[in-house]
Amino acid sequence: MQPTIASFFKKD
Amino acid sequence: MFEARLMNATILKKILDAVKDLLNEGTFDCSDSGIQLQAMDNSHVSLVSLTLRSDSFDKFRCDRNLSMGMNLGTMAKILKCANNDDTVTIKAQDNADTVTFMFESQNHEKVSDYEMKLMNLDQEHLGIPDTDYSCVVRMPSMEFARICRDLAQFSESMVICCTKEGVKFSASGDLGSANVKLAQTSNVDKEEEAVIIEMQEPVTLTFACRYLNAFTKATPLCNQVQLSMSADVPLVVEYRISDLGHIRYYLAPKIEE
Repeated sequence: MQPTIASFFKKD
Repeated sequence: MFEARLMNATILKKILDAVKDLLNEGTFDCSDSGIQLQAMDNSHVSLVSLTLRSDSFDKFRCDRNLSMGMNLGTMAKILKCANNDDTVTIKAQDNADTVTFMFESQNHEKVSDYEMKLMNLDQEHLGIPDTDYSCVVRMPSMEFARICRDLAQFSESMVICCTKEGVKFSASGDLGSANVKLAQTSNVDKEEEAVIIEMQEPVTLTFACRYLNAFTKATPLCNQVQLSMSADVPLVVEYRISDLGHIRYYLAPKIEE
């Protein structure tokens, strides 16, 4: 499965 | 007023080539310290982070912080209009809705300017945590590009396995399988040809080849590329841009269903 990058880095 | 000048258009052309396949548009955040761009690709799997330091520009003036949303396809078209040895000046007024690219030939006899409309982009900004990576590999950027291209023929995904002995890139699919092992360089004569591994713990991660191949569009920017990896966190692929800054690509690893 390919997770999104936003699932690793939080919104500023 | 914002004004940034580089004596040579080549580097800016290479930077655009390195991002335009992943990003259609992006916001350039300009401040006293320089220019930053952070944007996710359309599918939000990877993140591009570009930093250009103000002190490395031939001229840099930024009176007020400025965010300029640009269509990168249009910007690439405009930069194609510059000769490699032209001086490039990027200019914008405060609160302007356009940006101007001015190109000046070395003999100062030809001056052209191109004005581009700015866009209002509602982009998410992500906080990237400081991470101590388990493995950091430095290797020739051409070699990395070659491996990504070769292995993409076999599978959509590539496994990168890093131990203190070396780094192994593997892909397997219906056609067959491919493995490329690089050992750490024992005797570094030329730094740009070296493979150097700093390992705290061995790491094995799987990544989509199409993104890795997109990142290698930055190869002309630097002889060496740096891959930083830890279990279950995004890979960082970094290219330094001479003394001007760097471009970092972050890619989420694939996980088993």
